[in-house]
Amino acid sequence: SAVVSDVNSDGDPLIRQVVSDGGVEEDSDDHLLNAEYHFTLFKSKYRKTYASQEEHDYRLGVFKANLRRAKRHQLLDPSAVHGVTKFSDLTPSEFRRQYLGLKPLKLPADAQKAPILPTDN
Amino acid sequence: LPDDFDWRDHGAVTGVKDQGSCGSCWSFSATGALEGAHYLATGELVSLSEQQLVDCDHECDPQQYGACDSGCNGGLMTSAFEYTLKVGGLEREKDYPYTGNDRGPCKFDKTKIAASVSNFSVISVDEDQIAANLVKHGPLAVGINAVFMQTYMGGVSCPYICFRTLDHGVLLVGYGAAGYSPIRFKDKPFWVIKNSWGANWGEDGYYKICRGRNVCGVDSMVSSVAALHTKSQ
Repeated sequence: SAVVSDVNSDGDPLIRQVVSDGGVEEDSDDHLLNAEYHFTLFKSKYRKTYASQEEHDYRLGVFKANLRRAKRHQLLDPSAVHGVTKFSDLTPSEFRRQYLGLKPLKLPADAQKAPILPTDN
Repeated sequence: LPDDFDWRDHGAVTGVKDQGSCGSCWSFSATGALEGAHYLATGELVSLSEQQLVDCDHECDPQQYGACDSGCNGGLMTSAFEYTLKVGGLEREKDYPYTGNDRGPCKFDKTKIAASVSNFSVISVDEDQIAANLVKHGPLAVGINAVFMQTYMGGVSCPYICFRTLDHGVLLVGYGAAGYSPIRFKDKPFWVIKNSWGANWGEDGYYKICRGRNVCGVDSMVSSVAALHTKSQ
C-alpha cells in the first residue's frame, strides 16, 4: 500500500492512505502476482525449464517460499543484499545436498598447527 | 598487517569456477589454496584439477571413522592436501577437466603433475593470525555455514544470528577494513571469499562476510598450504 501526504486548505498536513487496507486475500494476491512475475524473470534469467507442468508448479511453490526466506534473511542480515539467486527454485535441503559438500566435521586433530606469526608491524 | 589486502590484486587467484550440482566444494577450496601457494612459490598461476580430487581422493581422517573424501558427497580440504602430498601433486585443470560428477574412474597421470604440496597447517581461530597467514602464505581454505548464501546477492553479510556448523568449503582471498553497510550507517571490516558457484552468483562469484566474531563459523576451520618450488612440466 502507499501513503501520500499533502496539505489541506487550513495548512494541516493530510496523511491519507490511497490504497485500501488489503485483506489477506488482497495482500496475498499482490504477493502472488509478484511471485509469478519474479518467477518468470527468474526462469528467463537463469534459463530454467521444467519437465512438466506439475514440476513447474512445484518449483513455483518453492520459489515463493524462497522469496519469503530472502525477506527473512534481509531482516536478519541488513548489511547484505538478499533476494532471488540462481538457487531460488531449490528447497534448502536440495541446496545443501547439491551445492555444499563440506564434511560436517572438526578439523583433523593430527593436522599440523601453523606457527604463531607476528601481527604488530 | 595492511588494513586492506586482496590476493586478486597480486595475480594469485584464478577465475571463479562452478562446482555445478555436486557437493565438491571441498575440492575447489583445496585447489584454490594450492593455486595461490604454487603462484607464491613459482610465480606461475595455474588452474588446477578439482576432478582429480573428486575421482581419486578418498583420503580419510585417521581420527574420525567415516570421514573420507568422497567426491560429490563431500570432503575436507585438509584431507585433500594430505592426498595431494601423498600422490605427488595435482594436474592442471585443462589436463584433467571438471565434469561435475563422481561416476568416472580415477585418471590421474603422474607425469602431468602441475603443482605439489610441501606441507599444510591449520590456523587457530584468531582473526589476526588468519590475516597474517593469508598475507604470508596466500589464499586460505576455509569452512563456513552457507545458510545465508543461498539468497545472497551482494554487500557485506553480517547476520545477527548464524549457526557455526560448517557445511561449505570456500577460499579466503583477502580482507577489507571497511565495507560500507548503508543499513547500519557504518563501515564493517570484512573477509573476501571466493566461492565456486559461478560468476553469476553473489558479487561476481565472491562473498563478503564481516570479521570480528567468527560469523557463520568462518574463522573455525582455516588451513594453509605451502607448495614445492617446482614449475609445472
